[in-house]
Amino acid sequence: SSLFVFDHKLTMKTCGTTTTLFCLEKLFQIVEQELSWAFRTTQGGKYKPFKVFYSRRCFLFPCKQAAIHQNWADEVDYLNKFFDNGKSYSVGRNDKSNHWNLYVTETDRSTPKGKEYIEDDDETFEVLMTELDPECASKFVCGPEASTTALVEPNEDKGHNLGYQMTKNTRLDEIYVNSAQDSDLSFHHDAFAFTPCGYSSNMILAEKYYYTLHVTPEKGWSYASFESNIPVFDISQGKQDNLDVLLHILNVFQPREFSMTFFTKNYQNQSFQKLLSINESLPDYIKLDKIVYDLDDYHLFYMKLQKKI
Amino acid sequence: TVTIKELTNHNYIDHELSATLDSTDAFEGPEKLLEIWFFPHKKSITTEKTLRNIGMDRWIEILKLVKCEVLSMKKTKELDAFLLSE
Repeated sequence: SSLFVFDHKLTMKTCGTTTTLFCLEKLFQIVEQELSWAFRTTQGGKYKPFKVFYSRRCFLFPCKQAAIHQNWADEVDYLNKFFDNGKSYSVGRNDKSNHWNLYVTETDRSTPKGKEYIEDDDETFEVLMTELDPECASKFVCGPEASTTALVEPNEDKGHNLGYQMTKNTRLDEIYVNSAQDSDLSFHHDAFAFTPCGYSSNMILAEKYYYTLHVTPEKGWSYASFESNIPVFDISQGKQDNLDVLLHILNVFQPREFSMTFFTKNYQNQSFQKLLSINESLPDYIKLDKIVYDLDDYHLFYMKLQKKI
Repeated sequence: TVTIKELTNHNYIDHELSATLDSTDAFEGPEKLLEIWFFPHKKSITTEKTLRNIGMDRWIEILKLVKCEVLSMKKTKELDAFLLSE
């Protein structure tokens, strides 16, 4: 799981049976008390920040989730207690295992803009993979019979050391061409290998862009996720786009199924246009769903694919 | 690519949690993803303090409600990246 805190926004991504939405009340209380940020509206005491996104794919074991997280409708009800301008979407096939849910609030254009009003040219790319190739998944296991072996010095932090080595072994630090050492862009890395298995990493490019990976390699419910806010086409000066990024990730995990989402404010975004015609670039996979949403100030691309038998 | 130096330049690391964390019972990979934009841009913030002025103890308190703990954290000029348990 990961948390990214910027001056003006935060992103929290948590797996397992975490109770993500239960932080909302405390978070807004702290923001109000410690930063003097007043987002509570007079009517009904709800909050009106600039924008809120909450999303997740369908769970593998929904019954094991705590309280409100067992079903999407309850999560939406809970979110609506905090925000009064939210919309809920169920994207993709509405069956047990093939959809993705999104809750998004209307952009609050009345938010104080300050002297210099600039809006982030935001884009987010997410790939959610299930049924990983067993050999690929085994690279994220560090138990006694694992393929990952590491010499760890006494007193060193084993989880972080092994996380670093898993990153190097799987070349997950080479997803973006400009994260190469000879680039002018800074690159920070923090990874952790869980015992007996599992992996999480945060990587930061150019001080303000991140990508994060989380892997649950266990046979029977293997899963890996990738999320990035890196404007890859711009930052690589046209050498790379999100299709290249996707192909790199698929090569590492070789999932039987995966879905991807891409949010951008700009419909002409190179990666967005490339993803729209992605089919021929993935000969090993067949398309299950391909959907484009025009959401307020964002365009959303969703696609679900399955490996050919 | 990342260098070995990255192992030693954490701004925060919980060595005790790192040494004792056990993922044996992990079963649900799919994540819940929450993103809150308080302002459209950092330059839109009208007060002196920002989210990055919230202390580690407060984030620990917030994450406790989520059932997560902080394993480590790295700060850059523009963001704080927390790696969490779970």
